[in-house]
Amino acid sequence: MATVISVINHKGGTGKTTSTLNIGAGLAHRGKKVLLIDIDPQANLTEGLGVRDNPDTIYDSLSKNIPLPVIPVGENLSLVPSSLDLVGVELELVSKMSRETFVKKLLAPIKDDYDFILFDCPPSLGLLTINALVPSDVILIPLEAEYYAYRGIDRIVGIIKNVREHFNPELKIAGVFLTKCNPQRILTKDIRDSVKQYFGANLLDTYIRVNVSLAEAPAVGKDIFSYAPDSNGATDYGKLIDEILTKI
Amino acid sequence: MATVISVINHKGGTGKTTSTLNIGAGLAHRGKKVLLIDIDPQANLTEGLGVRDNPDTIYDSLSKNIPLPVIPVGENLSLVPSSLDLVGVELELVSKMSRETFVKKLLAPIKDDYDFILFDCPPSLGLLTINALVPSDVILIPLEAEYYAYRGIDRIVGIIKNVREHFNPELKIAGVFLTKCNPQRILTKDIRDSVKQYFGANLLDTYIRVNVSLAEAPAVGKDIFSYAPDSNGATDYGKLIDEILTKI
Ligand SMILES: Nc1ncnc2c1ncn2[C@@H]1O[C@H](COP(=O)(O)OP(=O)(O)OP(=O)(O)O)[C@@H](O)[C@H]1O
Ligand SMILES: Nc1ncnc2c1ncn2[C@@H]1O[C@H](COP(=O)(O)OP(=O)(O)OP(=O)(O)O)[C@@H](O)[C@H]1O
Ligand SMILES: [Mg+2]
Ligand SMILES: [Mg+2]
Repeated sequence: MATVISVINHKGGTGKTTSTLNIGAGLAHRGKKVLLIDIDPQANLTEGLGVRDNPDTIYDSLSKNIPLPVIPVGENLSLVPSSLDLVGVELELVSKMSRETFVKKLLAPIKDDYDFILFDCPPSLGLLTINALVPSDVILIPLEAEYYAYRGIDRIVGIIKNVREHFNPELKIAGVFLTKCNPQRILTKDIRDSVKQYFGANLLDTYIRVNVSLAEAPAVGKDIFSYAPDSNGATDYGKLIDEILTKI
Repeated sequence: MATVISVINHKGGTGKTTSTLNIGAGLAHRGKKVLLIDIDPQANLTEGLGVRDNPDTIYDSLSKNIPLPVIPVGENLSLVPSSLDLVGVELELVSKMSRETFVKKLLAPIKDDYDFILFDCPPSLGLLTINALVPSDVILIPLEAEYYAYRGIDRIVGIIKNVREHFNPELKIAGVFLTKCNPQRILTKDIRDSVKQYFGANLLDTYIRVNVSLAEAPAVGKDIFSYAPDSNGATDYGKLIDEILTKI
């Protein structure tokens, strides 16, 4: 029975794709069977894994109600790719019945083939993100220690409450973690203290330091453990996976 | 007659809000009458200018067809605030007639009161961004010198072509500029060369360096020229405004 995880934050550029890719790949390197689902029209996760011009994407499943296309991208690691067409699907889905549960239905037949399923969500709290939250067990929230990112956390919690009330009462936050973090910066310390007060034990101890290898790896379609195993990025994501596994 | 500028990029965290706020404030400091329009449900521009819990926002105008609420936020500087409710308006607008031109109609009665009008767009290429592009004269594209950001530029150009074809034949790109830039990084140099090849003369010479003052200023509701006039951020945005004014 898979554990389904949504990686969400409507604030842009907080490390959702980088985290989904590297947490997923890290779990796969540990022998877990992992499925990554790119539900962002930008399709960064799809490109970051080196997948180009794939014929079938999640757009086809949502618009034509055909099974989710699954592509192997590594040992124990598979991907449901995305495409820009997905921008249109939010508009197409909106007038359909039970538009919030499309992805849940598409996921049901394949869910038990995996140990972990991770959704990489777009920078918004619209219908695509809700479709990922409805079938999810837990949520991970990557957060930059920045003012705008901090101001937005009320809204994330608000949407989670809504989904819990209407569709998924068991949905819980597995953890909030700081990304692109420069621990010496005063602004970072201030924001970290405020986030700790807001989320309490949900704020994970592990944070991800700024590390250029993390920005370079997607250009060659690799995860951080394959691209730069001795980098701060690989160390930090390794520790983060350890901590997440204690919470799920 | 106002020059209407849209600041767009569907990639998250590339500096759209930071640029809209500081280019707008910089123009106002030079005596131009400026209106900033926050059309992002995250409402970061609204918060970055220190505006909290405003009764009327752009959501009210779009959902109830009432005039745009305009708030003075500084000398020569006004704001149309946003709110999270805007997330819902994309779904509400979609089934209405000429849903792409709602904002254009709301802007028409007040357009001539300003020299410059700037839209801060959300990290998406959906209906809200299109509503900003339809009444715009020019586009500014802040771009991080990162792999995912670079991969996304085809799509931005695609959407601009669509809007030009159906609604706004005069729409043009005033400039693409690099933000959060660390000129020594190899990845940055590589991406900068690729962007130069792609955009040619549209890539502005001025780039915005990484500068913590830019991240601190919104926490106190100030633009960079008021918060840290001698910082790299103020210098870079000052030079950027000079260069933009030669292009418009
Ligand atoms: N710890 C880090 N150190 C350095 N660069 C990073 C780090 N994490 C992410 N990045 C880079 O920062 C940028 C933003 O990260 P990413 O694209 O993963 O965020 P996102 O939340 O998925 O963005 P979006 O909101 O557009 O989906 C990317 O170019 C990525 O390579
Ligand atoms: N040149 C810079 N130096 C340092 N920090 C910066 C710089 N420009 C922007 N930032 C910070 O980076 C983060 C992202 O910038 P910003 O919010 O302006 O991007 P955005 O494109 O508007 O994001 P979104 O896609 O969520 O709307 C913010 O926390 C901001 O304070
Ligand atoms: Mg992403
Ligand atoms: Mg913004």
